[in-house]
Order: sequence, then C-alpha cells, then structure tokens
Amino acid sequence: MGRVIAVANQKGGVGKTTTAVNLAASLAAAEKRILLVDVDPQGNASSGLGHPRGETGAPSVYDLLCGEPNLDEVIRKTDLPHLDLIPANGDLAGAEIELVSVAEREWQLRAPLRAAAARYDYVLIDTPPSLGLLTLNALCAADAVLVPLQCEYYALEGLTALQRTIRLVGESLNPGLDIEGIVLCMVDPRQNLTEQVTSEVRSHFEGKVYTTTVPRNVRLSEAPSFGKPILLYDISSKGAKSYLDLAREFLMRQEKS
Amino acid sequence: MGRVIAVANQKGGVGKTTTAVNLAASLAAAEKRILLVDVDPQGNASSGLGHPRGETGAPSVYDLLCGEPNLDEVIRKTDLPHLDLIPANGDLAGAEIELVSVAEREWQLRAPLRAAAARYDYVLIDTPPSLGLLTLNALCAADAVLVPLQCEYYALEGLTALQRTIRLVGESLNPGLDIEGIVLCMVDPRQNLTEQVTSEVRSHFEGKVYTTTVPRNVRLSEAPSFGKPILLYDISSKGAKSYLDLAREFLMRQEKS
Ligand SMILES: Nc1ncnc2c1ncn2[C@@H]1O[C@H](COP(=O)(O)OP(=O)(O)OP(=O)(O)O)[C@@H](O)[C@H]1O
Ligand SMILES: Nc1ncnc2c1ncn2[C@@H]1O[C@H](COP(=O)(O)OP(=O)(O)OP(=O)(O)O)[C@@H](O)[C@H]1O
Ligand SMILES: [Mg+2]
Ligand SMILES: [Mg+2]
Repeated sequence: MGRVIAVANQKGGVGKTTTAVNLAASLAAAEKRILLVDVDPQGNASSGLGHPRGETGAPSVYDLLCGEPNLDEVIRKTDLPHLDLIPANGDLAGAEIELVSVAEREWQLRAPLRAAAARYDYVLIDTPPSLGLLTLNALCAADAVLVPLQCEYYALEGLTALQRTIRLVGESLNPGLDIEGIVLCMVDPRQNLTEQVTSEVRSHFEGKVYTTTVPRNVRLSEAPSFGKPILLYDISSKGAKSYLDLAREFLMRQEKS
Repeated sequence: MGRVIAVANQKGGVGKTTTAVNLAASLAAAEKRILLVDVDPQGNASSGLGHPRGETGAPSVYDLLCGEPNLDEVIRKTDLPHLDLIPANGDLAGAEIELVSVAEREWQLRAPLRAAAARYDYVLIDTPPSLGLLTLNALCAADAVLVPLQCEYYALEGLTALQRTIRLVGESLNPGLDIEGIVLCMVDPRQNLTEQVTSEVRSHFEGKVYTTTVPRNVRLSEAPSFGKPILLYDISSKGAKSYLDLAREFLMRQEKS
C-alpha cells in the first residue's frame, strides 16, 4: 500500500508546485511508481507536466471531489514511465463553494486517493495557497505533509498557522496526520535573511527539516514553460541535482519511519 | 471622494503584499491620505506595518465582513502620519466559509469601504492568493484593480483566469470594474525568462503595464521583519526608490483617468 503525501503551505509562491512536480519526477526516475494529484485550481502542476489545465468538463480531480469518482478516467500518463497525473481543470475554481454544503465535505478525496495508493508507491498532492476546503481535502486524504518553505519573513510567519491546522486535522478529521518534513526552497546562501530563517526553522522543527535544500536556480522556473520537470529539461542544472538529492533523502526517511 | 483600489492576483508570492504596503507608504509620504485594508487571513500587510495579526476577537476587517461595521473601532494608526490600516486577524480564516450562506455575500465590504473612501484619497486592499469570497468582496468594493505580476511562466499562466474574473465581476456585481494597471515585480533583467514574459505582457495588455518596474531587492524582503515599509527601513535602497517611482506614476495615471 503506497503512502499519500500532501505538499502544502498556505503562503503563496514558496515552491509547492515546483517541489511536487520535481520530487515526483525524481522518484519516478528512481523507478518508484508515482501519482501526482493537482488540487490547485491554477493547474500549475498539470501544465508543469505538459497537461495544460483542461477546460471545464474534461476528466479531472474535480470528478473525485464533486462527482462520480472513476480513477481510470482521470489518471493520465506523462513523459516519464513511472509518473502518472490526475490533472486540475477549470471546474476546480468553483469546487470550494460547492463543497461547503456537502456532508463530510473534507473527506471527498480520501477514499479515491487511498484506492489509488494501492497501485502506486507514492501519491503526491499539490495544493493551492490557502487553508480552505481543497487543501483540507488533501490533508484528510494524506498520511503525512511535506512543507516547502521559502526562507523569508512572511513565509516563516505563516508556519505557525499551518502547524496549528495540521495538528487540528491530526486530532480530529485524520488521526495521526503529521508533518513529514520541511524543505527549504529558493535558498540563496548569500542573504543574511536566509541564514536567520534557516537557523530559526532548524531549531524550532528539530529533526523535521531536510538536510537537502533547493537553491534558487533559474532553470527551475524555465522548465514549466516547456511542460517538463527539471530532469527532462536540464539534467545538468543545480535545480535537477537538488531534487534528485531530495528524492534520495525522502526515500531514506520513508524507510526509517 | 477617494478611490478604492484592490491589489489582486490569485498566483501566490508575486508581490501583492509588498506592493500594497510600499505603494501605500510611498503615497502617504507624498501627503496623500491612505487607508490600507488587509483582507488576507495570513495578515502579512498588517505585520508589514508593525501590527502583527491580532488574536481572534480583536477589532479587524472581519468585523466589516461578518459583523457590525464600525470604522472608528477597526482603523489603526501606523508609523506614517497619512497612512492608516484596517488589520486582519485570526477570525478571517473562517470568514470565507461563513460568508457562503450570507445573502449578498460578495457585497459585505463595499458599503464600509466606500464610507471610508470619503475620508481618504485612496483606499488600498491587499488580497489573499485566491479568487474566493474574500477576494471577490475586495473586487466588489473597488473602483479598479492593481495587478502585481512576477515575470515567470506560472504567474503568466494565471493572468488569463484573473482577467476573466475581473471582467465577470465588471459585467455583473460591480459594473465598470477594470484593471487599473499591471506592475512587474521582482524583475531580474539578467534572466531570459523575464525578457520573454515582459514583452509578452506589454504586447497583450497594451497601455496597462506600468513603466516603473520593481527590481528583485533583498532589502524589500528584510523590511517586514522589522514591521516597517521599505522607505522607513532603508530609504536609499533600490526597492525604496522603485516604490517611490511607482507612487509618482500611479498618481500621474490617476490624474489622467
Ligand atoms: N528553487 C527555485 N529557483 C528559482 N525559481 C523557483 C524555484 N522554485 C520555484 N521557483 C519559481 O518561483 C515561482 C513560485 O514557485 P511555485 O509556483 O512552485 O510556488 P507555489 O508555492 O506552488 O505557488 P502557489 O502558492 O501560487 O501555488 C514559480 O514561478 C517557480 O517557477
Ligand atoms: N522586489 C522584491 N525583491 C525581493 N523580494 C521580494 C520582492 N517583492 C516581494 N519580495 C519577497 O517575496 C516574497 C513574496 O512577496 P509577497 O509576500 O509580497 O507576495 P504576495 O503576492 O503578497 O504573496 P501571497 O500570495 O502569499 O499573498 C516575500 O517574502 C517578500 O518579502
Ligand atoms: Mg503552486
Ligand atoms: Mg500577500
């Protein structure tokens, strides 16, 4: 039975999608069977893997949330053999409001994604920059949460709210949910702020912060415009190397727990 | 009667808060009477002006959305004489779900902020990275929308969805609403991607893109940890100069329209 991992942080632009797409691709390169689920109405993870956000009505994660879940209809192949995708589409923008009046509104993704986990080693979920019902559905479907973090003041400020939400979900809706790890993204060691934030996070979240950090690397922001993960766009870049290192450390931590 | 301007873009981390805080401060330095309203549950604009997000129950923008609006109770002074703030607080996180079942749920901010506009030259609204009910309330209260844009592929991808939402709101809920301008943020001229995105945006949104651009400048990301806008933290920095230039261009465009 594979594990379901939500990639979440309500602070915007901290590297959630870049981490979800490139960790998924790097794990697939290591011959793990991976499913990436795009729960963000922006559909960035979908287009980052060459599946631009579908029009309303195309099979997507929306069908799992608000319709008749049929995994075979919504799962798509990608350029990588062991990596599949459940894309987002235009319907997702209205899903949060539609879900409010549904009974068990936080549980709509759990059953279909746990069924999917039987066919994969890992299911990764990319979430929008909010703590609304779409992200709550991802947290309730997940075994653990991977938190990308930008080493900046506003991003640090948001960490307490995220930790509180994960604890609340872990105490009620999804017992045992916890932070699997924190990944420092867009790291620029020349900046003092990065040093200050990094040491604060490492002391506050002892043992949870990945040793691997992801440097700021322009090739990472170029790759999505070609619909490719970094290891297919520029395998020799610092960005590609850091996500391959991250995948290796991720697997090591999984084997230990 | 002052004008109400929403600072919006559902893509995360593109510089909405940094632009709202520093444009507001720069206009106040030019002796315009400015009110900044923080409608983002993260409360970054509030802490960026030295008012860390209040606990639940403290007077805040939540009272305007879901309670008895009393402007005098929620408006706070800041370090700058002509700049006031309506802060966010912890209650805002639940506001979106509470608003769903309210009649005229998109109109809760309009009356109080239009009343506030009688006392100020400009009311600026910082919004969260989403197109949910909080952002819709800001769009329905506003005369125009200022769109900060990061010159990256994912940010460009989101622009069409934002433009469509503004047009829909402009056709129904708030007739005449339009994009006031697009501000290119975190510009790093050495990167090819920046050049490509910049020329694509300038040709697609003819006449709406500000001539002033905001360079990537680490002092801008340090200032919030001191609760100060850039012109009080480091007036000699490139970041401070670019926001003073932006304020000057903003006023010129306002006088023309
Ligand atoms: N390590 C990096 N180096 C350089 N650019 C990066 C890096 N990581 C991400 N980016 C770029 O920064 C921007 C923000 O990253 P990304 O979109 O992955 O963040 P996000 O948290 O998913 O954003 P959102 O909150 O909108 O979902 C994107 O344009 C992306 O290409
Ligand atoms: N021009 C700039 N140069 C350097 N850093 C910047 C610049 N503008 C913003 N930043 C930093 O980048 C990060 C993202 O900016 P900001 O928080 O203003 O974006 P946002 O769009 O408000 O994010 P969110 O979507 O979470 O509300 C912040 O840590 C901020 O300090
Ligand atoms: Mg994303
Ligand atoms: Mg913000």
